[in-house]
Formats: sequence, structure tokens, C-alpha cells
Amino acid sequence: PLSQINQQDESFAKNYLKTFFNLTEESGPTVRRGFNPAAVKLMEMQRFFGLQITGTLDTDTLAMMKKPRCGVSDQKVAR
Amino acid sequence: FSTFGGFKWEKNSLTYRIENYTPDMSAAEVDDSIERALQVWAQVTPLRFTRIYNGIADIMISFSRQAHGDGYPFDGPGGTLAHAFAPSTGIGGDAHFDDDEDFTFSSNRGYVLFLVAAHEFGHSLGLSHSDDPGALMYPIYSFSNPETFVLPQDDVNGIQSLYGANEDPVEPRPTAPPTPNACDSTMTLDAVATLRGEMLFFKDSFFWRSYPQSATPQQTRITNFWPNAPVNIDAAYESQQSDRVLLFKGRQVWAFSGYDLVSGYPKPLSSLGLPKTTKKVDAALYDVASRKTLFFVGSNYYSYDEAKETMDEGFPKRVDETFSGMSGKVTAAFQYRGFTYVYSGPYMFEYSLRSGRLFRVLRNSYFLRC
Repeated sequence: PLSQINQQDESFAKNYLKTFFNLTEESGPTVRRGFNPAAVKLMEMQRFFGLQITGTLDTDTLAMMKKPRCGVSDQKVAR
Repeated sequence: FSTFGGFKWEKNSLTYRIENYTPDMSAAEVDDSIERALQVWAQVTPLRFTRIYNGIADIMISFSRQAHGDGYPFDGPGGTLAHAFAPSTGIGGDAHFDDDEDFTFSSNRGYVLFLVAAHEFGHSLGLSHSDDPGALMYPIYSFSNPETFVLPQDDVNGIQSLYGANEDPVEPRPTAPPTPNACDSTMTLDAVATLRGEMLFFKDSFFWRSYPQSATPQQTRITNFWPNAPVNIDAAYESQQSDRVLLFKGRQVWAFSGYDLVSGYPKPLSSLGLPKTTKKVDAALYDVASRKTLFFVGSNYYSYDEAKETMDEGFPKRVDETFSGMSGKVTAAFQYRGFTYVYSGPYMFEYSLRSGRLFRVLRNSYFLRC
């Protein structure tokens, strides 16, 4: 449940998306129009790992982020 | 599989150099692990690797902690275990291992260096990450026995897309089974169980987790979830009486409470009261209403009282006496939202357990959202 996600988890997840899914800090008009790049990247990550695609940080997604892994980005490059 | 957009070495003879060692393993163990990790790729391509002891090699291998000069600092124990760079001059091809991790030669008490290195060398040769959970190039570490390791087909396809196949006459090697596909209509599931409202569908060394809100079931390795669980199991069920999941393989049963193997397990099937002659259980299902578990063995089934932990009198009974129309071999069974599902080959039969009435015959993939 979302209620178990705290601020520290949020920043961990943001850093994860920066490291492995190329989340960049957005500012200016796109942000003002409610477009949330972190949610888009989160969905990309959830799709890659076959998780439920919610765009929100749930416990399953956070558990996957905490698993030991390779440090190379997961950004899909064309086959 | 994925590649780094086609970055590859333009030669088949590559050099590697081990710059330093981790204190976790002997130098000989590190040497052997690195060499075998490179051979994983050499066996299926024309690539050949030669070790050098000084100067600059194509693949420079080192162990370091935190910031180590490449702009990608490591993060202490856990998290990132290693990283490597795509083929190119300079740092290209190099592999760095996080020495805050506990690397081991073969046990799953730490991270098996051979497995981590084989993955990183995939990057060194031009592969990016695969979203196939059975692939070596899947980004999440998972333990498998290095002595029986076989390069999965997804990785073979990937590396051969860059370098072609190994032309040398070598004796044929075992090939890893492909990662099972949930939507393969001919697939026979090994077992099905529930787990606190989720459904688990077991096949080979994987299972799919499906829960009511999920759009797609999540595929994962059984050993990622339960490190000391068997694979290619025969049966599974969730005992809501003891809040455990039990897995069956051959003459043994494993019990897990959460992620943990309950002490004393695995136990022989006879510990449940099954006859000592029982070679395997084909399927198991827990009936919520009666708090009894049914064990399907061949054309018969037994009834186990979870509260008393004893087998009920009057069993075994014939399956087709209770489950009308179930004449084939039972391959899996579970109960979900009051309906009892008994699998036989690629089909799933939906029953009322109380009346034995057959409602529908469905395909195995019914709950797998194909």
C-alpha cells in the first residue's frame, strides 16, 4: 500500500529513475502543465520489469528498486 | 535482448587484464571466475580472449569502492554490484566491481562473481539490458548454480546478432530452456497456488504473480522469491490455516512462511500422512470452507485436515468420482473466490467443490490475462 512509502523512499526512487531510466530534472512550461516526467519514467520502469503499470510508487515497485543489480542504465536501446 | 545501438568490437581477438583483487576470494578463484565468465560468450561466438598482465587491455577489470574515477560512483553494500562500458577505446569494455559487496566463488551467501562478471562482460561486448527475467542480461542479480550455468537463448540471440555464431567445431553444449511464455496456449502449468489474495502460476524455474488489479502478471524466478526453493515443481498450495506456502517436488515438501523456509523442511511426503510409496503429488488445493487440503496423486486424491494435521479417513478416492468429467491427469489445482479450479494439460476445469458440478472448461491462460 502507498501508505508505507515515505519521503526517503520517494527520493530513493527518484535517484533510481535518474540512474537507470534517464530521468532528468524538468522545469518551465512542461512542468507547469502538470506533465510529470517522473511518473512517465516510473511507468517505463514498471513496464520493463513487468510490474503493474500505475505511474505511482507502490511497494512492489519499491521492492524491485531495492533488489541488488547491475549499475548500467536500463534505457532500452533499439534492438 | 538489447544492444548499445550496435556498438561492438571490430575484431574477434580481445585482451583482458585483472588489475586488482577483492579480499573476499583467493586470487585463483577470481582468475577462474573471470575466465569462465568470458568463456560463456566465447562458446557461442567467434570471440576469443587472451589475458595480459600489464599495459592496456581491451577489457580492464578492477574492484573498487564508492567514487573510483569514472563519474559513476558505487553505493556501498547492496544496490549496484558492478558496471561496465560498451565497446570502444579507452574505458570502453572495462568492467568495475563494487568491493563493498561480498563476492563468492559459488555459494549464494554473497554474490557469485562468475554470474556478476558474465553479465558485465555482456555489456563489455555490446549488449544492453534485457527485460527477459530469465536472461543473463536481465539487470537484477539472481543466484543460479555456476556449475550448471547455461547461457539463456535470449542472450545467445543478442550476442550473435553482434558477432555471429561460433564457427569452431565444438561439442554441442546443453541449451537453456526458453523463458516460459504465459500466453503459450499449449503450456501445461507445473502448479498453481494463492498467496494472500494473489495467484501464483508455476512453470519451470519461474512463476507469474497475478493479482486482481494487475494488468499483466509479473514473471519472476522462483529462487528470487524463495532462494532455497526447488524449481520444476509438481504441486503447490497456500495453507490459510498455517499461513504458509507449500511446494512439492518428488518425494519431498517444502514449507515457506513469508520468504523463509520453515525449519525442518524439506520433509518427506509421508510427514503429511501420504503413503510411503507415494512418488509425487500431482496437484494440491486448499479448500477454504472445510479447511482441508486435497492432494491429487495419479487418478486418486487424498484429504488432509489442516487443523488436526492428519489425513482423513476414507481416502484416497477416485478423482473422477468427485470431479465429473475429470478423466485426464490432474496437473494443478487451486481455489479462487469460492470456485475450485482443476487443471489437466492445457485446460482448466471450473467446479463447485461442494457439489462436484462442472461449470466451465477454460484455457490455462484464463487468469494470465493474455
